[in-house]
Amino acid sequence: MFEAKLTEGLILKKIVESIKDIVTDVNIDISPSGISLQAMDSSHVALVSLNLSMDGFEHYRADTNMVLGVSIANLAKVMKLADNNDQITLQADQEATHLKIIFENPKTERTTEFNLNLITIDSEHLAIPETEYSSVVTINSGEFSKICKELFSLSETVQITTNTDYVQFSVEGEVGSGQVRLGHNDSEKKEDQTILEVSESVQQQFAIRYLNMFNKASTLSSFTRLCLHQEQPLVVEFKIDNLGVLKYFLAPKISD
Amino acid sequence: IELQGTLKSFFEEM
Repeated sequence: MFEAKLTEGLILKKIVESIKDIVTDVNIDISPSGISLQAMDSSHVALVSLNLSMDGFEHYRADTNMVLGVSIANLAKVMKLADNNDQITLQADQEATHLKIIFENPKTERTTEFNLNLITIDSEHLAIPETEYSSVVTINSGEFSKICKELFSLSETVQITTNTDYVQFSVEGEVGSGQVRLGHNDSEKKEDQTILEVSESVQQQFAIRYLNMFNKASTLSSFTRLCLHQEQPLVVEFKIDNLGVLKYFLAPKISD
Repeated sequence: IELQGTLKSFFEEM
């Protein structure tokens, strides 16, 4: 038996909205300690990794480990039934054929229940090694989204360069070439800070369209954390306060 | 030109 209740159901709505354009069918791993999922996009260029801790739920019970195969596209449709201030409860029996989703609004006395049919997916699971990232950039999530959108109109590819003084996003295309350079900014307004932790410079190229899809998650956190290592995929991380973390992994482009 | 890598060249399948 699995049951989890989230008072702020809006968070779950946002999480589903943040991953639905990247992954289609996912296996949701339920354990007594929390909920996690890992899935790649169809081209295996990007990977979504979500980890939610049981502590972040108003009520959480999972007697055993379970795997719930879910079509994210269908889950997104069901989530549309939820109002932004609904409480959301997820329920599934052992060997369940469906996931029961309940939206409750205690104020308006409105309750919505939906049994989402589960699917069987033989998705491959990747072992993601613990990596010591030599560059970690913490940037305002809205600002990073804006930079990616604006640069995307100038080029499909962005080159990210880090060093101890700045992080630089540069593009080159038939329009011309240029870069956005952000230095360390510890402004008193915390959410405007840009924090650079660089032990080794990194220079890699990435497809901006994936970054734009990842940035859908900027509604979940006021900060985006970029973790870079010269030989490793980029990690774009959004911390979900009191609940967990949503991470996106993106393979670099290799200039031939 | 830049070639897009995939994650499978970085992470082992379990």
